[in-house]
Amino acid sequence: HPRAVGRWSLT
Amino acid sequence: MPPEVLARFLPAWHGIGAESSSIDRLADVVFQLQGLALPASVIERDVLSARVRDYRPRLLDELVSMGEVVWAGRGSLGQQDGRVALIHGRLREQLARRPSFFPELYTAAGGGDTDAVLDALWDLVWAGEVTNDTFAPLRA
Repeated sequence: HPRAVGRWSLT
Repeated sequence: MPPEVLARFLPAWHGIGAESSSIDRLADVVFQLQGLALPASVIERDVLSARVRDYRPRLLDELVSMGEVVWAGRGSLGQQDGRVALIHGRLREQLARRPSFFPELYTAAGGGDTDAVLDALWDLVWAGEVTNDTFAPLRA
């Protein structure tokens, strides 16, 4: 799983 | 690892026959197993009751109603049963506060096994609940 990219948010 | 060593290690690692019966113990068990698709008929009867002493369904209801634990369907098994995954709600809670980079999510999830946290995050992604501000995770 890639993880070190971008910011996660609720849809 | 020799099979006999693995056979001794696994029950202990899963806390089979654990003495603890608290709701915190149940939350730990859910965190360890989160994202794993199991038949709904098996989760409480075989899996949780073997890991939490004096397991009572009320404990899981409590965690679900508090939003600590979320369950998600993973396909039906005939007409009476289906696979279900328990997902720890901490990722959702953190994302409800603010969009977050992975290290912040990992901390919010309580640390531990990185892959377990990633599995839970991707469960939320594939359920359509979570997205990323770049397309890169999908490309990778």
